[in-house]
Amino acid sequence: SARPTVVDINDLSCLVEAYKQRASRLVELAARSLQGEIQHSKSKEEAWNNTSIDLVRASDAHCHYVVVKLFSAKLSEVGDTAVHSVLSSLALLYALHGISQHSGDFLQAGLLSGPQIYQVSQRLKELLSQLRPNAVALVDAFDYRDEMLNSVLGRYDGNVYENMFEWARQSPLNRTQVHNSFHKYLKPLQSKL
Amino acid sequence: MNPDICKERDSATFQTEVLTHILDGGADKTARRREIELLVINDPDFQHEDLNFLSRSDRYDAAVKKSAMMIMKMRQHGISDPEEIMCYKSVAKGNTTEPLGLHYVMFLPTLLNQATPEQQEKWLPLSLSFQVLGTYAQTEMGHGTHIRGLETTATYDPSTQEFVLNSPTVTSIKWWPGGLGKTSNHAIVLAQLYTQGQCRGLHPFIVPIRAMGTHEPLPGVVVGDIGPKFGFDEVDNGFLKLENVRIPRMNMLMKYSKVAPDGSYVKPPSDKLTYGTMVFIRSMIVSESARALSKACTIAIRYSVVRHQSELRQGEPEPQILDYQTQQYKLLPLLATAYAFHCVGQYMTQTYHRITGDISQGDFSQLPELHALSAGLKAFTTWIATAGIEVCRMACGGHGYSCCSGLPDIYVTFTPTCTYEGENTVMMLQTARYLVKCYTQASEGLQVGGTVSYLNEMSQGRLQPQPV
Repeated sequence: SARPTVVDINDLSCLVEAYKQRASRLVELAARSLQGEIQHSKSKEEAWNNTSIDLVRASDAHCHYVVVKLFSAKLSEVGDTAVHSVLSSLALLYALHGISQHSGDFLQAGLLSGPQIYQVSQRLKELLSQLRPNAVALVDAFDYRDEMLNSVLGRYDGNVYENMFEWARQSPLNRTQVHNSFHKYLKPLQSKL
Repeated sequence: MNPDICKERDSATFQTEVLTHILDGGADKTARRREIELLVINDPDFQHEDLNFLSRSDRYDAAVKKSAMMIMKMRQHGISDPEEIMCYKSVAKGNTTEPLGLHYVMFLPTLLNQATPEQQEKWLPLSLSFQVLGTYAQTEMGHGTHIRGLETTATYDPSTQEFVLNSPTVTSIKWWPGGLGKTSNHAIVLAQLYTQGQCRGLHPFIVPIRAMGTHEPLPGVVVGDIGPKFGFDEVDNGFLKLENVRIPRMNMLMKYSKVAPDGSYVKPPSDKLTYGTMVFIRSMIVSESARALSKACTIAIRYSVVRHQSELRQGEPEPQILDYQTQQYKLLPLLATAYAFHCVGQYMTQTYHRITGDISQGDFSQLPELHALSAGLKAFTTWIATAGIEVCRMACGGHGYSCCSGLPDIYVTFTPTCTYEGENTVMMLQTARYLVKCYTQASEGLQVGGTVSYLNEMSQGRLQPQPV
C-alpha cells in the first residue's frame, strides 16, 4: 500500500524521510539504468561504465541520507534545552540547504512541490538570521586553541589586524631593508637604460 | 579582546561549554583533551619559527625534529591510548602533516590486524621502539585505487624460503606513500603473490628498505622523495623500486592468507581483508573532514564578525560582514555541515570498531557494509569539506589568500584526502556496487540490513512517494 509523503519542511523527521526516498529512488533508477544498459551493451563492464554517472548520483544520495539521518538522531542525545534548540536549527539548516541544492531530485521524485521548494528557500533565509547571533558561540564550541588553528584571522581574541602586521614583518624578504636582487638586477638595469 | 567578538559571545543563547562537552563525548573527555593540549602548548620544545617562512627542506627537517620529539614526550607523559595519541599529535603538528604519520596510522594498524601472533612478537617491539620506522606502500606510479591492477610482484622461492620482490615496469614503482622517501626503513609493500607458478592476488609484505643502523638504502632498493607537492611540504612522500629484493617467508603478513614453506597457499576468508588498513583510514578520514571544515569555519566566522565592510544603510557605520545575508549563506550552511560531519565521524569510528570486533571473532557478514559505507562517506565528506574550506577562504576576502589566515594550510593538507586511500569517484562507484547488489537482493525478497535497510521498504512497495 502506498504511503503518502506529506513533507513538512519544518519537521526534521519528515526531511529525513524525504532524503531516504530520494536515495531509494536514485538507487532504483541507477539499478534499472544498469539493467537496461546490460541488455544493449557488449559486456557488463561496458554497461557499468555507461551507467556510472547515475551510479555516483545514487551513492551520493545514499550518503547524504545517512548524514542527515545521523545528525537528526544525534539531537535525541542532547539534554540541554538551549543547546538542543540551536543544534536543531543547524540540523534543519543542513537538511534544507541540501534540498535547495538538489531540488531537482526532490521535485522529480514528487517528494516536494514547486511551492514547497520556494518555502524551503524562504525558511533557509529565516534560519540564517536565527543562527547569526550564535555563529561565534557555535565555532567557539569546537574549542580550537589559537595554537591549533594557527590563524591570525581566526584568533580567539579577534585582534586580527595588529597581529597580521606583526606576522608580515617576519617575512624573510624583510630581513634587510634593501634586498640583494636590487643590487644584482635592478641597479644594473637602471644603469643601462 | 576585540569588542565586536566580545559582543558576539555575550549575545549567544547557549553555553558553549555544554556543547563542547557534547562534541567531545563528555565533560571528562573535554578535560582530558585540554590537559593533553596544554602539555604541547606549554612545552617550550615545541615553539618554533612559523613554517610558512621556511624552505621545503627546512620544513621537512623541522617536521622530523617535531615527530621525534613528539614520540619522546608522549612516552614521558605516559600517553598510550590511541585517542590521546591522536589528540597530542594534532596539537603538535597543527594544520600540517608529519613524516612519521603513516607509521602510526597505517604501519602499526596493519601489523596489529594482519600479522600472526608470532609476527607481532617480532615486529611490534621493534616498531614501538622506532627501531623500525614504517610506512605503507600500496599505490604505484601507474596504478591508484584499482588495486587488482598493481604490478609489483612477490615470487616465492621454496629453495630458500624467501619471497623475491620486483618492480617489473616503470609504472609499477611505488609512488606517494608518506614517509617513504627519506624517513622510513621498512615498508609494508602490497604485491601480487606468485607461488607454485600461480598468481594469488595482492598480499602485504614487510620489506626492509634501509639498513637499520646506517639508514642507507639496501641492495636492490631504489628509494627517494617524489618532489614538491600541492602542500604536504613536511612529508617525504616517496618512490620505491624493488630489484630482486629477497625477504624471508615470514615477512608476508599471514594472519588470514598463508604460504607454507613448500609454497602451498591458503587463501583468506575474504578478499577485502587485505585492504583492511585502507578501510580503517577511510573511516578516520570522515572525522578529519569534520575537523578540517570546523577549523575553516571557525576562522572565517570569527573574522567575519571582526571585519567591517561597505554600508548596509547609507550614512551608518560599516557593518560586520557576517551581517550580510550573502556571507551568512556562504558560511552558516558550512557550519551546519561541520556539525553534521562530526556526528558522522563519531558514528563511523564506532561502526568500524564494532564491525572489526566482529571480524576478529570470525564474523565477516558486515564487512561489505563497512567497506561500502567507509568508501562512500569518505568521498562524500571530503568532497564537501574541500570545497567548503575554499568557500571559507574566499569568504575572508583578500586576507584569506595570506598564509597567515591558516586557510591555505588547512586546504592543501586536507584536499589530498579526495584522492588518497581511494580516489573519490572510484569510492562512490564502490558504494554504488554495494547499493545495486543490495537493491537486487531486496527486489528478490531478501532482507538487507544496516544503512541500506530502506531498500527493503522499497521492494515491499512501502516507499511510494506521491505528490504533495
